[in-house]
Amino acid sequence: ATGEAELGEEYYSELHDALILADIGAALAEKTVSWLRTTSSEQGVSSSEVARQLLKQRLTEMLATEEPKPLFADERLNVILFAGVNGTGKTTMLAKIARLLLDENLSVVAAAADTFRAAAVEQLSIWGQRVGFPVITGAQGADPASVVYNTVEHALAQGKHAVLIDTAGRMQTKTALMDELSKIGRAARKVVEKRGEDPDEKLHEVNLLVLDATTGQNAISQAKLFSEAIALHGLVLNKIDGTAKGGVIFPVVATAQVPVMFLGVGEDVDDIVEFDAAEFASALLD
Amino acid sequence: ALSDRLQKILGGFRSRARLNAAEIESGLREIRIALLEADVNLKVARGFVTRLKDKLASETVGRALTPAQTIVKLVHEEMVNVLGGDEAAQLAATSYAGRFSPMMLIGLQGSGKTTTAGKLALRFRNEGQRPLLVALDLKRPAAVEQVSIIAGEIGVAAHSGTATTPVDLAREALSYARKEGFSPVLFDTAGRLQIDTELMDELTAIRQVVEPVEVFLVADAMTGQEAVNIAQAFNEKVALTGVILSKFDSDTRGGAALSIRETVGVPIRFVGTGERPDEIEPFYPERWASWILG
Ligand SMILES: Nc1nc2c(ncn2[C@@H]2O[C@H](COP(=O)(O)OP(=O)(O)OP(=O)(O)O)[C@@H](O)[C@H]2O)c(=O)[nH]1
Ligand SMILES: Nc1nc2c(ncn2[C@@H]2O[C@H](COP(=O)(O)OP(=O)(O)OP(=O)(O)O)[C@@H](O)[C@H]2O)c(=O)[nH]1
Ligand SMILES: [Mg+2]
Ligand SMILES: [Mg+2]
Repeated sequence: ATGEAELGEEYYSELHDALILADIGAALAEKTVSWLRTTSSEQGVSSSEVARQLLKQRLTEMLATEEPKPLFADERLNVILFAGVNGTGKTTMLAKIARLLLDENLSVVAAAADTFRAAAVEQLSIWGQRVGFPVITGAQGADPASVVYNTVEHALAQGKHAVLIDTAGRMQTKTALMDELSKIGRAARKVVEKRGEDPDEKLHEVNLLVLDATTGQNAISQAKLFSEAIALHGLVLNKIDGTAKGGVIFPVVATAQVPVMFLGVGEDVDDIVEFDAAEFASALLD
Repeated sequence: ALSDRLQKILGGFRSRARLNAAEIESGLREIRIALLEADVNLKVARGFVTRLKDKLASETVGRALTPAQTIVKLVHEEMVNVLGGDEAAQLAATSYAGRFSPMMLIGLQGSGKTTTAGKLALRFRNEGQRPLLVALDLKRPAAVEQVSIIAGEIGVAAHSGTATTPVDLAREALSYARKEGFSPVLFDTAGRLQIDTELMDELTAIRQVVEPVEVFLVADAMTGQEAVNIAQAFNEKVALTGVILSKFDSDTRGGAALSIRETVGVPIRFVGTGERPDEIEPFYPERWASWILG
């Protein structure tokens, strides 16, 4: 259909459904549709093509945050921590980011700070062998923060560019595990302070919350509670190669005010894409 | 919580016998929003609310209940009804004793299959059986090790074969299990996307070899709107006998339970409630309904 009738009730109702099915959530779906109604009438928009452009623009803006921290900084020890609930793809994403850094001729060492789950250390070690980065381990059941501590000490002594920290999956509702994560997050700074140096000068810390694109509204709770345990600097959205659109990322970014840095698009080491808000918004509307 | 929101909207006790149209509308709106926020599939939420509307129109508000309490009671009943009442609890009492029982665990990447395989194996061991864990995931780094470590922790045997494809490995493990008298045999498969034709075909091939008495889809309890499509695709490829929802110890409302049960018609058999091998229990619709209603 073309012309005035194009932006009628059926259009808005279908749009609302599409947003819900993309996991954007009931509240944001409603808000977005009412925004489009108002804006379309204000701007005299009657074609669905123009409406789509407006919508894409709006969604792209929603994903913008202030002062995003870069993944990497020169002249400092880069410490990148991978956190999130169980099974979201943290360990695999660590290997992918290690690959990116190695491709830039940067030296990388990983801290196997998941000292809990069966074969977690073995899994990371195999990635280390495949991709080409050393993995520092501790005893099974050891304090994860101590593994990070040892790895950062080693990295400073050896002049490495980056430390990548693999942490155990944990439910955001388990206070003891969130406390453990806070402790893990402080370990790198402790090493630097013990040397009598300023962590803010010596370290460039990036804490990433790794989310699964198939997750529904629970991602909002994950972002909220994880950000209370450690400062979050970036989000990773994995398994976007599946059929889930990952629309929950919109309310997550709105509440956590943290930018999406990467998308995981498969199980191989090069299945990683640097996040582009406009492309993501466009894909969501398809 | 939904019941609190309904209470706020519909107020206190009253002498009128029925809810008026406006009250029903606002009550239903709250329910629809709560279901969507709980990740219940859009179509399922709509259908649920439509059925509820008919029930509410003819419901008499009890003397001892507020309108909100009346609605909550009906919603609770309808949810338990859709979810199959106590069918999961009854099925959990299934005895596999005396019959060779191969079982498959399938699902998306990271959903909790391997951990769940260990949980089921421990349950069967505690029931006096001789289960065997079989790792068929040759792709994920250290997947086979993960199974053997879990097996060691729970005192259950794990098969370690020499075959180099999942189908051949399944065949090898099956004959080993029959020969050594192991049962149930739990086949842990690699995570895969339901849209990956090659890997979905592999699942069919494994099923033909294994001839399972149970095929469990292990799905993440926090799965969003795609839960139905995912479950449907797996069910069409390898007929499911049950769904196990993992990670129910998060604060997710787990709307996927309602969506999958209603659309795919397969019972939710168990829920995973933690990472330890004893953290699994039969699915109780009553509990789930109370959890969603808050
Ligand atoms: N399809 C797809 N699978 C992925 C992606 N990222 C990871 N996976 C798979 O998801 C599963 C879980 O990945 P892991 O890296 O072990 O996840 P994790 O968050 O470290 O898990 P835990 O440490 O147990 O919490 C593995 O089978 C991975 O191969 C992705 O982007 N796409
Ligand atoms: N909190 C919690 N964690 C769980 C539960 N079930 C599994 N996990 C965790 O979820 C993560 C993934 O579990 P796995 O058993 O490796 O998942 P999988 O489906 O075998 O993964 P792939 O083989 O890579 O597809 C691990 O960290 C498990 O410990 C559960 O019920 N609760
Ligand atoms: Mg991991
Ligand atoms: Mg597995």
